[in-house]
Amino acid sequence: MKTIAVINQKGGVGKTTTAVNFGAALARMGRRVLLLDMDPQANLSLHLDLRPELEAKNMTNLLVDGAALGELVRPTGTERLWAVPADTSLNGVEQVLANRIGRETILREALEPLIAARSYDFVVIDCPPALGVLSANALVAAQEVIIPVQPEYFALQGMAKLMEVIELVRRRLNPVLRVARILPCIVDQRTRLTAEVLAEIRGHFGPLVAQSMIRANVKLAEAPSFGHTIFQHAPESNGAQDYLAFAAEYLGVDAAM
Amino acid sequence: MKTIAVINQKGGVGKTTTAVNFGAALARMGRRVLLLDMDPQANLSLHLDLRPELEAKNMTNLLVDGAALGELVRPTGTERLWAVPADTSLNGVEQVLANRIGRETILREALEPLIAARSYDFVVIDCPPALGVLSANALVAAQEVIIPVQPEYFALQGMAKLMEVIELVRRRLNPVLRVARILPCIVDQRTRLTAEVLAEIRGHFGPLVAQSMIRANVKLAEAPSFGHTIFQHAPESNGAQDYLAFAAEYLGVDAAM
Ligand SMILES: Nc1ncnc2c1ncn2[C@@H]1O[C@H](COP(=O)(O)OP(=O)(O)OP(=O)(O)O)[C@@H](O)[C@H]1O
Ligand SMILES: Nc1ncnc2c1ncn2[C@@H]1O[C@H](COP(=O)(O)OP(=O)(O)OP(=O)(O)O)[C@@H](O)[C@H]1O
Ligand SMILES: [Mg+2]
Ligand SMILES: [Mg+2]
Repeated sequence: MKTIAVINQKGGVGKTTTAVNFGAALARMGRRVLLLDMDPQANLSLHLDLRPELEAKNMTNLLVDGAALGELVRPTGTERLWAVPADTSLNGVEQVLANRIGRETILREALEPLIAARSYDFVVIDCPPALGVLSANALVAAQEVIIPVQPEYFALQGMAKLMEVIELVRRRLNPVLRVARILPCIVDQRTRLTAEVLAEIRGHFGPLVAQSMIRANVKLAEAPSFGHTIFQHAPESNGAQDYLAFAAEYLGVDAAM
Repeated sequence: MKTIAVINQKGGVGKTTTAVNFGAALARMGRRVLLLDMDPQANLSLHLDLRPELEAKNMTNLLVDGAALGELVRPTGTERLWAVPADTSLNGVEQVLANRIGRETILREALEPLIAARSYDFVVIDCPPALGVLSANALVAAQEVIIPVQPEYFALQGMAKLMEVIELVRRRLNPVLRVARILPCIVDQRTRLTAEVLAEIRGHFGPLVAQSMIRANVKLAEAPSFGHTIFQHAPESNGAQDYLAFAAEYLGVDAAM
Protein backbone atom coordinates (compact mmCIF):
# COMPACT_ATOMS: atom_id res chain seq x y z
CA MET A 1 0.00 0.00 0.00
CA LYS A 2 1.31 3.44 -0.90
CA THR A 3 0.02 6.65 0.71
CA ILE A 4 0.16 9.88 -1.30
CA ALA A 5 -0.49 13.41 0.07
CA VAL A 6 -1.86 15.93 -2.44
CA ILE A 7 -0.74 19.24 -0.99
CA ASN A 8 -0.04 22.90 -1.72
CA GLN A 9 -0.78 25.74 0.71
CA LYS A 10 -1.65 27.96 -2.24
CA GLY A 11 -5.40 27.97 -2.55
CA GLY A 12 -7.45 26.93 -5.55
CA VAL A 13 -4.71 25.18 -7.55
CA GLY A 14 -6.53 21.87 -8.14
CA LYS A 15 -5.75 19.75 -5.03
CA THR A 16 -9.26 18.37 -4.55
CA THR A 17 -9.82 17.93 -8.29
CA THR A 18 -6.52 16.01 -8.49
CA ALA A 19 -7.14 13.83 -5.42
CA VAL A 20 -10.55 12.75 -6.77
CA ASN A 21 -9.68 12.27 -10.44
CA PHE A 22 -6.15 10.89 -10.04
CA GLY A 23 -7.60 8.49 -7.49
CA ALA A 24 -10.38 7.57 -9.90
CA ALA A 25 -7.88 7.11 -12.75
CA LEU A 26 -5.84 4.70 -10.62
CA ALA A 27 -9.08 2.82 -9.85
CA ARG A 28 -9.90 2.62 -13.58
CA MET A 29 -6.48 1.09 -14.08
CA GLY A 30 -7.34 -1.70 -11.70
CA ARG A 31 -5.91 -0.38 -8.42
CA ARG A 32 -7.92 -0.31 -5.18
CA VAL A 33 -7.88 3.27 -3.93
CA LEU A 34 -8.96 4.96 -0.68
CA LEU A 35 -9.40 8.75 -0.67
CA LEU A 36 -9.08 10.69 2.61
CA ASP A 37 -10.57 14.15 3.08
CA MET A 38 -8.35 16.15 5.45
CA ASP A 39 -9.72 19.60 4.55
CA PRO A 40 -12.23 21.37 6.85
CA GLN A 41 -13.92 22.67 3.69
CA ALA A 42 -14.77 18.98 3.00
CA ASN A 43 -14.59 19.63 -0.73
CA LEU A 44 -13.51 16.07 -1.56
CA SER A 45 -16.56 14.75 0.32
CA LEU A 46 -18.75 17.26 -1.48
CA HIS A 47 -17.19 16.40 -4.85
CA LEU A 48 -18.29 12.80 -4.39
CA ASP A 49 -21.60 13.75 -2.78
CA LEU A 50 -20.67 12.09 0.52
CA ARG A 51 -22.78 14.40 2.61
CA PRO A 52 -22.02 14.01 6.31
CA GLU A 53 -25.02 12.03 7.53
CA LEU A 54 -26.35 12.68 10.97
CA GLU A 55 -25.11 9.46 12.52
CA ALA A 56 -22.12 8.67 10.40
CA LYS A 57 -18.63 9.18 11.73
CA ASN A 58 -15.94 10.94 9.74
CA MET A 59 -12.34 12.15 9.76
CA THR A 60 -12.85 14.26 12.88
CA ASN A 61 -13.81 11.14 14.85
CA LEU A 62 -10.66 9.41 13.68
CA LEU A 63 -8.34 12.25 14.67
CA VAL A 64 -10.04 13.28 17.90
CA ASP A 65 -11.81 10.20 19.27
CA GLY A 66 -9.59 7.46 17.84
CA ALA A 67 -12.40 5.91 15.76
CA ALA A 68 -11.15 3.00 13.65
CA LEU A 69 -10.60 3.96 10.03
CA GLY A 70 -12.43 0.86 8.86
CA GLU A 71 -15.69 2.22 10.37
CA LEU A 72 -15.42 5.45 8.38
CA VAL A 73 -14.86 4.13 4.86
CA ARG A 74 -17.71 4.78 2.40
CA PRO A 75 -18.20 3.59 -1.18
CA THR A 76 -18.17 6.13 -4.02
CA GLY A 77 -19.97 5.63 -7.33
CA THR A 78 -16.76 4.25 -8.82
CA GLU A 79 -15.56 0.64 -8.68
CA ARG A 80 -12.43 0.12 -6.55
CA LEU A 81 -12.69 3.69 -5.20
CA TRP A 82 -13.64 4.37 -1.54
CA ALA A 83 -13.46 7.50 0.62
CA VAL A 84 -13.35 8.69 4.23
CA PRO A 85 -15.39 11.93 4.32
CA ALA A 86 -14.88 15.02 6.44
CA ASP A 87 -17.13 17.83 7.59
CA THR A 88 -16.56 21.37 8.79
CA SER A 89 -16.02 20.16 12.37
CA LEU A 90 -12.48 19.44 11.17
CA ASN A 91 -12.00 23.20 11.57
CA GLY A 92 -11.67 22.87 15.32
CA VAL A 93 -9.39 19.83 15.26
CA GLU A 94 -6.14 21.79 15.00
CA GLN A 95 -6.85 23.47 18.34
CA VAL A 96 -8.06 20.24 19.99
CA LEU A 97 -4.88 18.39 18.96
CA ALA A 98 -2.52 21.29 19.74
CA ASN A 99 -1.22 19.83 23.00
CA ARG A 100 -1.50 16.10 22.30
CA ILE A 101 1.70 14.06 22.34
CA GLY A 102 2.59 13.01 18.78
CA ARG A 103 -0.35 14.98 17.34
CA GLU A 104 1.17 14.83 13.83
CA THR A 105 1.35 11.01 13.85
CA ILE A 106 -2.31 10.21 14.59
CA LEU A 107 -3.27 9.52 10.97
CA ARG A 108 -0.23 7.32 10.36
CA GLU A 109 -1.13 5.24 13.38
CA ALA A 110 -4.75 4.92 12.16
CA LEU A 111 -3.58 3.67 8.76
CA GLU A 112 -1.45 0.84 10.19
CA PRO A 113 -4.29 -1.75 10.31
CA LEU A 114 -4.98 -1.05 6.60
CA ILE A 115 -1.39 -1.81 5.72
CA ALA A 116 -1.56 -5.11 7.58
CA ALA A 117 -4.90 -6.01 5.95
CA ARG A 118 -3.66 -5.12 2.44
CA SER A 119 -7.07 -3.61 1.75
CA TYR A 120 -5.91 -0.92 -0.68
CA ASP A 121 -3.15 -0.36 -3.19
CA PHE A 122 -3.21 3.43 -2.78
CA VAL A 123 -4.38 5.94 -0.19
CA VAL A 124 -4.70 9.48 -1.60
CA ILE A 125 -5.08 12.39 0.87
CA ASP A 126 -6.63 15.77 -0.03
CA CYS A 127 -5.05 18.52 2.10
CA PRO A 128 -6.31 21.99 3.08
CA PRO A 129 -4.62 25.15 1.72
CA ALA A 130 -2.42 25.48 4.82
CA LEU A 131 0.67 23.97 6.48
CA GLY A 132 -0.83 23.22 9.89
CA VAL A 133 -1.50 20.09 11.94
CA LEU A 134 -3.91 18.53 9.41
CA SER A 135 -1.39 18.80 6.56
CA ALA A 136 1.38 17.60 8.88
CA ASN A 137 -0.66 14.46 9.63
CA ALA A 138 -0.95 13.81 5.91
CA LEU A 139 2.80 14.32 5.35
CA VAL A 140 3.70 12.01 8.23
CA ALA A 141 1.33 9.29 7.00
CA ALA A 142 2.45 9.54 3.36
CA GLN A 143 5.38 8.00 1.50
CA GLU A 144 4.91 10.32 -1.48
CA VAL A 145 3.73 13.83 -2.21
CA ILE A 146 2.01 15.19 -5.32
CA ILE A 147 2.11 18.99 -5.52
CA PRO A 148 -0.50 20.54 -7.86
CA VAL A 149 0.55 23.98 -9.10
CA GLN A 150 -1.35 26.44 -11.21
CA PRO A 151 1.18 28.13 -13.53
CA GLU A 152 0.57 31.70 -12.33
CA TYR A 153 2.79 34.15 -10.53
CA PHE A 154 2.16 33.10 -6.93
CA ALA A 155 2.83 29.42 -7.73
CA LEU A 156 6.62 29.47 -7.42
CA GLN A 157 6.82 31.60 -4.34
CA GLY A 158 4.99 29.22 -2.05
CA MET A 159 6.98 26.23 -3.22
CA ALA A 160 10.10 27.14 -1.23
CA LYS A 161 8.14 27.10 2.05
CA LEU A 162 6.36 23.87 1.12
CA MET A 163 9.65 22.12 0.29
CA GLU A 164 11.05 23.37 3.60
CA VAL A 165 8.13 21.85 5.52
CA ILE A 166 8.41 18.55 3.59
CA GLU A 167 12.12 18.40 4.42
CA LEU A 168 11.41 19.11 8.10
CA VAL A 169 8.83 16.31 8.24
CA ARG A 170 11.26 13.95 6.51
CA ARG A 171 14.06 14.74 8.94
CA ARG A 172 12.03 14.63 12.13
CA LEU A 173 9.07 12.31 11.61
CA ASN A 174 9.02 10.44 8.29
CA PRO A 175 12.35 9.51 6.69
CA VAL A 176 10.82 7.91 3.56
CA LEU A 177 8.80 10.98 2.50
CA ARG A 178 9.61 12.17 -1.02
CA VAL A 179 8.07 14.39 -3.68
CA ALA A 180 6.82 12.12 -6.45
CA ARG A 181 5.59 14.78 -8.86
CA ILE A 182 4.87 18.47 -9.22
CA LEU A 183 1.75 18.53 -11.39
CA PRO A 184 0.80 21.60 -13.46
CA CYS A 185 -2.99 22.04 -13.11
CA ILE A 186 -5.68 24.34 -14.58
CA VAL A 187 -3.19 25.06 -17.37
CA ASP A 188 -4.52 27.70 -19.76
CA GLN A 189 -2.32 27.20 -22.79
CA ARG A 190 -3.48 30.45 -24.42
CA THR A 191 -1.57 32.89 -22.24
CA ARG A 192 2.08 33.94 -22.28
CA LEU A 193 2.04 34.06 -18.48
CA THR A 194 1.34 30.33 -18.34
CA ALA A 195 4.23 29.50 -20.67
CA GLU A 196 6.61 31.73 -18.71
CA VAL A 197 5.70 30.31 -15.32
CA LEU A 198 5.74 26.71 -16.63
CA ALA A 199 9.24 27.27 -17.97
CA GLU A 200 10.29 28.69 -14.61
CA ILE A 201 8.81 25.78 -12.67
CA ARG A 202 10.54 23.27 -14.97
CA GLY A 203 13.77 25.25 -14.67
CA HIS A 204 13.61 25.16 -10.88
CA PHE A 205 12.41 21.64 -10.29
CA GLY A 206 13.49 19.72 -13.41
CA PRO A 207 12.50 16.03 -13.47
CA LEU A 208 10.18 16.44 -10.44
CA VAL A 209 7.72 18.19 -12.75
CA ALA A 210 5.31 15.77 -14.42
CA GLN A 211 5.55 15.28 -18.19
CA SER A 212 1.75 15.35 -18.30
CA MET A 213 -0.25 18.35 -17.28
CA ILE A 214 -3.88 19.00 -16.53
CA ARG A 215 -5.32 21.52 -18.99
CA ALA A 216 -8.03 23.97 -17.95
CA ASN A 217 -11.27 22.17 -18.84
CA VAL A 218 -14.72 23.28 -17.73
CA LYS A 219 -15.85 19.63 -17.52
CA LEU A 220 -13.56 19.24 -14.49
CA ALA A 221 -15.31 22.17 -12.81
CA GLU A 222 -18.75 20.82 -13.69
CA ALA A 223 -18.23 17.24 -12.45
CA PRO A 224 -18.50 18.02 -8.69
CA SER A 225 -21.96 19.54 -9.13
CA PHE A 226 -23.14 16.05 -10.15
CA GLY A 227 -21.18 14.27 -7.42
CA HIS A 228 -19.16 12.66 -10.19
CA THR A 229 -15.55 12.02 -11.08
CA ILE A 230 -14.50 13.27 -14.50
CA PHE A 231 -14.80 9.71 -15.83
CA GLN A 232 -18.49 9.56 -14.90
CA HIS A 233 -19.25 13.12 -16.05
CA ALA A 234 -17.27 13.40 -19.30
CA PRO A 235 -15.10 10.36 -20.06
CA GLU A 236 -14.01 11.69 -23.49
CA SER A 237 -13.01 15.16 -22.22
CA ASN A 238 -9.52 16.66 -22.01
CA GLY A 239 -9.83 16.47 -18.24
CA ALA A 240 -10.41 12.70 -18.30
CA GLN A 241 -7.57 12.15 -20.77
CA ASP A 242 -5.16 14.31 -18.78
CA TYR A 243 -5.80 12.56 -15.46
CA LEU A 244 -5.48 9.15 -17.13
CA ALA A 245 -2.20 10.18 -18.72
CA PHE A 246 -0.93 11.44 -15.39
CA ALA A 247 -1.94 8.23 -13.59
CA ALA A 248 -0.16 6.22 -16.28
CA GLU A 249 2.95 8.38 -15.95
CA TYR A 250 2.82 7.96 -12.17
CA LEU A 251 2.51 4.17 -12.45
CA GLY A 252 5.16 4.05 -15.17
CA VAL A 253 2.85 2.35 -17.68
CA ASP A 254 1.34 3.15 -21.08
CA ALA A 255 -1.89 5.19 -20.80
CA ALA A 256 -3.64 2.97 -23.32
CA MET A 257 -3.40 -0.05 -20.99
CA MET B 1 -11.53 55.12 9.36
CA LYS B 2 -13.23 51.94 8.14
CA THR B 3 -11.61 48.51 8.34
CA ILE B 4 -12.59 45.88 5.77
CA ALA B 5 -11.67 42.16 5.92
CA VAL B 6 -11.39 40.41 2.54
CA ILE B 7 -12.09 36.79 3.42
CA ASN B 8 -13.15 33.39 2.09
CA GLN B 9 -11.73 30.08 3.30
CA LYS B 10 -12.07 28.70 -0.21
CA GLY B 11 -8.68 28.94 -1.80
CA GLY B 12 -7.75 30.81 -4.97
CA VAL B 13 -10.95 32.87 -5.37
CA GLY B 14 -9.29 36.30 -5.73
CA LYS B 15 -8.85 37.52 -2.12
CA THR B 16 -5.34 38.91 -2.57
CA THR B 17 -6.11 40.29 -6.05
CA THR B 18 -9.17 42.04 -4.59
CA ALA B 19 -7.41 43.43 -1.50
CA VAL B 20 -4.64 44.96 -3.65
CA ASN B 21 -6.73 46.28 -6.54
CA PHE B 22 -9.83 47.36 -4.61
CA GLY B 23 -7.47 49.14 -2.20
CA ALA B 24 -5.66 50.76 -5.12
CA ALA B 25 -8.98 51.78 -6.70
CA LEU B 26 -10.04 53.49 -3.46
CA ALA B 27 -6.65 55.28 -3.43
CA ARG B 28 -7.20 56.42 -7.04
CA MET B 29 -10.51 57.86 -5.90
CA GLY B 30 -8.72 60.01 -3.36
CA ARG B 31 -8.97 57.87 -0.24
CA ARG B 32 -5.96 57.08 1.98
CA VAL B 33 -5.70 53.30 2.23
CA LEU B 34 -3.63 50.91 4.36
CA LEU B 35 -3.38 47.26 3.26
CA LEU B 36 -2.63 44.56 5.86
CA ASP B 37 -1.22 41.15 4.89
CA MET B 38 -2.56 38.53 7.32
CA ASP B 39 -1.76 35.48 5.17
CA PRO B 40 1.33 33.33 5.91
CA GLN B 41 1.74 32.92 2.15
CA ALA B 42 2.45 36.70 2.15
CA ASN B 43 0.94 36.99 -1.34
CA LEU B 44 -0.19 40.59 -0.82
CA SER B 45 3.38 41.55 0.13
CA LEU B 46 4.68 39.68 -2.90
CA HIS B 47 2.07 41.25 -5.18
CA LEU B 48 3.42 44.69 -4.24
CA ASP B 49 7.04 43.53 -4.20
CA LEU B 50 7.41 44.26 -0.48
CA ARG B 51 10.03 41.61 0.10
CA PRO B 52 10.65 41.02 3.81
CA GLU B 53 13.98 42.77 4.35
CA LEU B 54 16.35 41.33 6.87
CA GLU B 55 15.91 44.06 9.45
CA ALA B 56 12.42 45.20 8.79
CA LYS B 57 9.58 44.17 11.07
CA ASN B 58 6.30 42.85 9.80
CA MET B 59 2.87 41.52 10.79
CA THR B 60 4.36 38.72 12.91
CA ASN B 61 6.10 41.30 15.12
CA LEU B 62 2.81 43.11 15.60
CA LEU B 63 0.86 40.00 16.61
CA VAL B 64 3.54 38.27 18.69
CA ASP B 65 5.83 41.00 20.07
CA GLY B 66 3.38 43.93 20.23
CA ALA B 67 5.35 46.05 17.73
CA ALA B 68 3.57 49.34 17.00
CA LEU B 69 1.72 49.28 13.70
CA GLY B 70 3.18 52.67 12.76
CA GLU B 71 6.67 51.14 12.61
CA LEU B 72 5.56 48.50 10.14
CA VAL B 73 3.87 50.62 7.48
CA ARG B 74 5.65 50.72 4.10
CA PRO B 75 4.90 52.78 0.99
CA THR B 76 3.76 51.04 -2.20
CA GLY B 77 4.29 52.43 -5.70
CA THR B 78 0.84 53.99 -5.57
CA GLU B 79 -0.08 57.39 -4.11
CA ARG B 80 -2.24 57.22 -0.96
CA LEU B 81 -1.68 53.43 -0.71
CA TRP B 82 0.47 51.90 2.06
CA ALA B 83 0.92 48.33 3.32
CA VAL B 84 2.04 46.28 6.31
CA PRO B 85 3.83 43.23 4.88
CA ALA B 86 3.96 39.69 6.19
CA ASP B 87 6.34 36.79 5.74
CA THR B 88 6.07 33.04 6.13
CA SER B 89 6.88 33.28 9.86
CA LEU B 90 3.19 34.12 10.20
CA ASN B 91 2.71 30.36 9.80
CA GLY B 92 3.72 29.73 13.40
CA VAL B 93 1.69 32.58 14.90
CA GLU B 94 -1.51 30.57 15.31
CA GLN B 95 0.24 28.16 17.67
CA VAL B 96 2.10 30.94 19.53
CA LEU B 97 -1.16 32.84 20.19
CA ALA B 98 -3.22 29.73 20.98
CA ASN B 99 -3.23 30.27 24.75
CA ARG B 100 -3.00 34.06 24.98
CA ILE B 101 -5.91 35.90 26.62
CA GLY B 102 -7.94 37.76 23.97
CA ARG B 103 -5.79 36.34 21.16
CA GLU B 104 -8.43 37.28 18.57
CA THR B 105 -8.42 40.96 19.60
CA ILE B 106 -4.70 41.73 19.17
CA LEU B 107 -5.04 43.33 15.74
CA ARG B 108 -8.01 45.48 16.80
CA GLU B 109 -6.00 46.79 19.72
CA ALA B 110 -3.04 47.56 17.44
CA LEU B 111 -5.29 49.58 15.08
CA GLU B 112 -6.63 51.84 17.82
CA PRO B 113 -3.82 54.44 17.56
CA LEU B 114 -4.52 54.73 13.82
CA ILE B 115 -8.14 55.49 14.47
CA ALA B 116 -7.17 58.24 16.91
CA ALA B 117 -4.58 59.68 14.51
CA ARG B 118 -7.03 59.64 11.54
CA SER B 119 -4.14 58.52 9.35
CA TYR B 120 -6.21 56.46 6.89
CA ASP B 121 -9.71 56.40 5.44
CA PHE B 122 -9.68 52.64 4.87
CA VAL B 123 -7.78 49.63 6.17
CA VAL B 124 -8.14 46.56 3.90
CA ILE B 125 -7.05 43.16 5.27
CA ASP B 126 -6.08 40.19 3.07
CA CYS B 127 -6.94 36.93 4.86
CA PRO B 128 -5.57 33.39 4.44
CA PRO B 129 -7.77 30.58 3.02
CA ALA B 130 -8.74 29.40 6.51
CA LEU B 131 -10.96 30.30 9.48
CA GLY B 132 -8.33 30.24 12.23
CA VAL B 133 -6.84 32.80 14.61
CA LEU B 134 -5.42 35.05 11.87
CA SER B 135 -8.79 35.37 10.11
CA ALA B 136 -10.50 35.83 13.49
CA ASN B 137 -8.18 38.77 14.22
CA ALA B 138 -9.19 40.34 10.92
CA LEU B 139 -12.92 39.82 11.61
CA VAL B 140 -12.65 41.29 15.10
CA ALA B 141 -10.75 44.35 13.83
CA ALA B 142 -13.09 44.96 10.89
CA GLN B 143 -16.40 46.76 10.60
CA GLU B 144 -17.12 45.28 7.19
CA VAL B 145 -16.45 42.11 5.25
CA ILE B 146 -15.99 41.66 1.49
CA ILE B 147 -16.32 38.02 0.39
CA PRO B 148 -14.77 37.22 -3.02
CA VAL B 149 -16.37 34.17 -4.64
CA GLN B 150 -15.43 32.40 -7.84
CA PRO B 151 -18.70 31.22 -9.43
CA GLU B 152 -17.87 27.51 -9.47
CA TYR B 153 -19.44 24.59 -7.68
CA PHE B 154 -17.52 24.72 -4.37
CA ALA B 155 -18.27 28.46 -3.95
CA LEU B 156 -21.69 28.16 -2.35
CA GLN B 157 -20.90 25.33 -0.01
CA GLY B 158 -18.26 27.15 1.99
CA MET B 159 -20.41 30.25 2.39
CA ALA B 160 -22.65 28.72 5.05
CA LYS B 161 -19.67 28.03 7.34
CA LEU B 162 -18.18 31.47 6.66
CA MET B 163 -21.46 33.21 7.50
CA GLU B 164 -21.67 31.13 10.68
CA VAL B 165 -18.20 32.25 11.77
CA ILE B 166 -18.97 35.91 10.95
CA GLU B 167 -22.14 35.67 13.03
CA LEU B 168 -20.22 34.11 15.93
CA VAL B 169 -17.63 36.91 15.85
CA ARG B 170 -20.40 39.52 15.74
CA ARG B 171 -22.20 38.02 18.72
CA ARG B 172 -19.18 37.39 20.91
CA LEU B 173 -16.49 39.92 19.95
CA ASN B 174 -17.53 42.56 17.41
CA PRO B 175 -21.16 43.70 17.37
CA VAL B 176 -20.75 46.09 14.41
CA LEU B 177 -19.39 43.47 11.98
CA ARG B 178 -21.44 43.17 8.79
CA VAL B 179 -21.04 41.75 5.30
CA ALA B 180 -20.73 44.70 2.91
CA ARG B 181 -20.57 42.77 -0.36
CA ILE B 182 -20.19 39.32 -1.84
CA LEU B 183 -18.04 39.96 -4.93
CA PRO B 184 -18.02 37.54 -7.90
CA CYS B 185 -14.38 37.21 -9.02
CA ILE B 186 -12.49 35.48 -11.86
CA VAL B 187 -15.82 35.36 -13.68
CA ASP B 188 -15.53 33.45 -16.97
CA GLN B 189 -18.65 34.58 -18.80
CA ARG B 190 -18.28 31.92 -21.50
CA THR B 191 -19.43 28.92 -19.47
CA ARG B 192 -22.90 27.76 -18.49
CA LEU B 193 -21.53 26.68 -15.08
CA THR B 194 -20.63 30.29 -14.27
CA ALA B 195 -24.12 31.54 -15.16
CA GLU B 196 -25.77 28.79 -13.10
CA VAL B 197 -23.67 29.37 -10.01
CA LEU B 198 -23.99 33.17 -10.27
CA ALA B 199 -27.77 32.81 -10.41
CA GLU B 200 -27.65 30.55 -7.36
CA ILE B 201 -25.44 32.95 -5.40
CA ARG B 202 -27.75 35.87 -6.25
CA GLY B 203 -30.75 33.74 -5.34
CA HIS B 204 -29.29 32.88 -1.94
CA PHE B 205 -27.76 36.20 -0.96
CA GLY B 206 -29.78 38.80 -2.94
CA PRO B 207 -28.71 42.40 -2.41
CA LEU B 208 -25.51 41.38 -0.58
CA VAL B 209 -24.10 40.35 -3.96
CA ALA B 210 -22.32 43.22 -5.72
CA GLN B 211 -23.83 44.61 -8.90
CA SER B 212 -20.34 44.75 -10.37
CA MET B 213 -18.25 41.68 -10.89
CA ILE B 214 -14.60 41.02 -11.65
CA ARG B 215 -14.25 39.28 -15.01
CA ALA B 216 -11.46 36.79 -15.63
CA ASN B 217 -8.66 38.89 -17.13
CA VAL B 218 -5.09 37.69 -17.61
CA LYS B 219 -3.81 41.23 -16.92
CA LEU B 220 -4.86 40.74 -13.28
CA ALA B 221 -2.76 37.57 -13.10
CA GLU B 222 0.20 39.28 -14.78
CA ALA B 223 0.33 42.40 -12.57
CA PRO B 224 1.87 40.70 -9.48
CA SER B 225 4.89 39.51 -11.48
CA PHE B 226 5.79 43.19 -11.95
CA GLY B 227 4.99 44.15 -8.34
CA HIS B 228 2.19 46.30 -9.74
CA THR B 229 -1.46 46.98 -9.10
CA ILE B 230 -3.71 46.55 -12.14
CA PHE B 231 -3.72 50.35 -12.56
CA GLN B 232 0.06 50.43 -12.97
CA HIS B 233 0.20 47.31 -15.17
CA ALA B 234 -2.81 47.76 -17.46
CA PRO B 235 -4.97 50.78 -16.62
CA GLU B 236 -7.25 50.30 -19.67
CA SER B 237 -7.89 46.59 -19.04
CA ASN B 238 -11.16 44.92 -18.00
CA GLY B 239 -9.52 44.19 -14.66
CA ALA B 240 -8.84 47.88 -13.98
CA GLN B 241 -12.34 48.89 -15.07
CA ASP B 242 -13.99 46.19 -12.96
CA TYR B 243 -12.14 47.09 -9.76
CA LEU B 244 -12.85 50.79 -10.31
CA ALA B 245 -16.53 50.04 -10.85
CA PHE B 246 -16.62 47.93 -7.70
CA ALA B 247 -14.88 50.64 -5.65
CA ALA B 248 -17.38 53.16 -6.95
CA GLU B 249 -20.28 50.85 -6.08
CA TYR B 250 -18.82 50.33 -2.63
CA LEU B 251 -18.46 54.09 -2.04
CA GLY B 252 -21.88 54.74 -3.55
CA VAL B 253 -20.52 57.11 -6.20
CA ASP B 254 -20.36 57.25 -10.00
CA ALA B 255 -17.33 55.36 -11.40
CA ALA B 256 -16.48 58.22 -13.76
CA MET B 257 -15.76 60.55 -10.84
N1 LIG C 1 -8.11 21.57 -14.80
C1 LIG C 1 -9.16 22.32 -14.40
N2 LIG C 1 -9.87 23.00 -15.31
C2 LIG C 1 -10.91 23.78 -14.93
N3 LIG C 1 -11.32 23.96 -13.67
C3 LIG C 1 -10.63 23.32 -12.72
C4 LIG C 1 -9.54 22.44 -13.01
N4 LIG C 1 -9.08 21.92 -11.85
C5 LIG C 1 -9.84 22.46 -10.86
N5 LIG C 1 -10.79 23.28 -11.39
C6 LIG C 1 -11.76 24.11 -10.67
O1 LIG C 1 -11.01 25.17 -10.07
C7 LIG C 1 -11.45 25.38 -8.73
C8 LIG C 1 -10.29 25.08 -7.79
O2 LIG C 1 -9.96 23.71 -7.83
P1 LIG C 1 -9.90 22.84 -6.48
O3 LIG C 1 -11.03 23.19 -5.60
O4 LIG C 1 -9.70 21.42 -6.87
O5 LIG C 1 -8.55 23.43 -5.89
P2 LIG C 1 -7.96 23.23 -4.41
O6 LIG C 1 -6.51 23.43 -4.52
O7 LIG C 1 -8.45 21.95 -3.88
O8 LIG C 1 -8.63 24.45 -3.61
P3 LIG C 1 -8.51 24.71 -2.00
O9 LIG C 1 -7.18 25.38 -1.84
O10 LIG C 1 -9.66 25.63 -1.69
O11 LIG C 1 -8.61 23.39 -1.35
C9 LIG C 1 -12.66 24.47 -8.52
O12 LIG C 1 -13.82 25.21 -8.80
C10 LIG C 1 -12.46 23.37 -9.55
O13 LIG C 1 -13.67 22.82 -9.98
N1 LIG D 1 -10.16 38.29 -12.20
C1 LIG D 1 -9.08 37.52 -12.40
N2 LIG D 1 -8.76 37.13 -13.65
C2 LIG D 1 -7.70 36.32 -13.88
N3 LIG D 1 -6.88 35.86 -12.93
C3 LIG D 1 -7.15 36.22 -11.67
C4 LIG D 1 -8.23 37.07 -11.32
N4 LIG D 1 -8.24 37.25 -9.97
C5 LIG D 1 -7.21 36.54 -9.51
N5 LIG D 1 -6.54 35.93 -10.52
C6 LIG D 1 -5.40 35.00 -10.42
O1 LIG D 1 -5.93 33.78 -9.87
C7 LIG D 1 -5.07 33.26 -8.88
C8 LIG D 1 -5.82 33.26 -7.54
O2 LIG D 1 -6.08 34.59 -7.12
P1 LIG D 1 -5.62 35.09 -5.65
O3 LIG D 1 -4.26 34.59 -5.36
O4 LIG D 1 -5.88 36.54 -5.58
O5 LIG D 1 -6.71 34.29 -4.80
P2 LIG D 1 -6.71 34.11 -3.21
O6 LIG D 1 -8.11 33.88 -2.85
O7 LIG D 1 -6.02 35.24 -2.58
O8 LIG D 1 -5.89 32.76 -3.03
P3 LIG D 1 -5.44 32.12 -1.60
O9 LIG D 1 -6.66 31.38 -1.14
O10 LIG D 1 -4.29 31.20 -1.96
O11 LIG D 1 -5.04 33.23 -0.71
C9 LIG D 1 -3.84 34.15 -8.88
O12 LIG D 1 -2.88 33.57 -9.73
C10 LIG D 1 -4.35 35.47 -9.47
O13 LIG D 1 -3.35 36.17 -10.15
MG1 LIG E 1 -9.44 21.57 -2.06
MG1 LIG F 1 -4.45 35.17 -1.20
